[in-house]
Parts: sequence; C-alpha cells; structure tokens
Amino acid sequence: GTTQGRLDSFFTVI
Amino acid sequence: MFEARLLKSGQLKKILEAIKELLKEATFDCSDSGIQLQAMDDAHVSLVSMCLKSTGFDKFRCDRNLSMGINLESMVKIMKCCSNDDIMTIKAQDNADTLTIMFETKNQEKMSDYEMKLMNLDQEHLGIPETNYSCIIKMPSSEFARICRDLSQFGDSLVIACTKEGVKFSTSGDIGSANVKLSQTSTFDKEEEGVTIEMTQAVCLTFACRYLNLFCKATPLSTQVILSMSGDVPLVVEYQIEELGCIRYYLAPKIEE
Repeated sequence: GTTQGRLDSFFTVI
Repeated sequence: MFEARLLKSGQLKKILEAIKELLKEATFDCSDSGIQLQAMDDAHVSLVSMCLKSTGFDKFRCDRNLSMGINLESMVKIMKCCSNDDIMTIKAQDNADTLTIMFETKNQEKMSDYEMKLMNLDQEHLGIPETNYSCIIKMPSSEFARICRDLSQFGDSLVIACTKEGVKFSTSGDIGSANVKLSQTSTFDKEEEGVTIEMTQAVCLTFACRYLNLFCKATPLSTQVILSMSGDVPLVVEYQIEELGCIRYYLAPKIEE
C-alpha cells in the first residue's frame, strides 16, 4: 500500500 | 494605494474556480510587479502558487507592498455578480481592512461596486527549491483533465510513469484496472494540441486522484498543461494564463509503506 506524503518534508518555511 | 484594472473579469472568475476548492482563504501579496499567492491546503498535501504580472493588467498601481487576506468563498460570491466580459477594478487603500471590487459593462451603462472585508491571516511562506526536473510533459489541458476524470472512477491513486516512449497513466481498484498511454505527437497543427516530453531520466510516481481532479479546475485558463516530475519530489502541474501569469500546483507523491 501507499501512504500520502506531505509537502512539509520537501519545502521549508522561510 | 492599490488599484488593478482587468479588462475581462472572467479571467479572475476562472482563477477563483481553480483554487477555491483547495483553499478557503489566502493572502494576495501585491507589489509593483503584480499579485502573488502561495498557500497549502489544510492537509499540507498540495500547494497553490499563483503569479499575476502587473503588465497583464490594463492598469496596475501599487504604491506600497500590500498583503490582503481574502476569504475566497466571499470573493467567489462577488465574482458571481459580474459577466465574464465586464471590466473589473480592484482597489484598496494602504493598510485598509476592506477591498473594493468594481464592475463596469463595456458600454459603461451598468456600474456596480462591492466592498469586501479583508482578514488577518497567519501566512507562512515556503521556500520551493529550484529543481531540474527529470521529465517535463506538455499536453493539452483538456486531455489531462479527461484522463484524471476517467481513471479516478477506478481507483484513488494515479500512477504517472514517464519514459522516452511516452507517458502512462494507470490506476486500479475494486472493479479492475485502467491504463492510458500517450505517445509524443509526431505531427500536430497547433502546438497546444501536441504532447511533448523532455526527459533526462524515466520517472514513475503515484498521486492522489482527488487532488489531480481539483487541479484540473484550472483547465479553462489554458489550452496546455505542463507536468514536471522527478523521483520522490512533488509533482508540479502548471497552467499558463495568457498574458497574465500562471498557476502552479504542487502535489506530494504517495509513498510506498
């Protein structure tokens, strides 16, 4: 199965 | 003082239709270069990044940078009050807590104005790293919308596999499986009708159909869509808005458990 990834792990808060 | 005049209010109507289901509210950042918006959905799975260039407006004035927190549902209500070819002007004073939206018919026989309360939104700006994508697929936006709609009947996830032969969209679920393969178009009359693939490395990623279908709400804005993919990074779905700017959606891939 797959689980939905989140963007927080790719983009950083400026 | 901020003032922007758009000859076709239908363009802004379509932009709101393209983002209103992903975002309830968003900050419109206005500067002399134009209007920018960047916001994630509540689940932090997707991000909308919109840029409207000041040069795309009939008139654009922004004396001081201004961040306007807007309830998109309220703005959609106001935009329902105009015709697509009405001329619209949006206006705000510096540090204002309201935004004025005015519509005029081309013959100027009907003028209307609406005042909308602005909101204070906590906004986080995200740094999106520069990425050299392994695959860049350009295809008709209507074809992409059709594939997302058709395949989402079969499963919740869409696998997009891009090789130099073409791009394959696949899904499977309770009733069975479905595959749609598109090859690069060898001949086409108009550029926007073709499928082109720039690829340095084959990529295969899985995405949630629900979000892809929400991105496809932007289809009326552009005849073409550009999909950019690299292994294990978010997909970018980009719609260029003629002369005005673009909307990009970022979507985190699904990960194997």
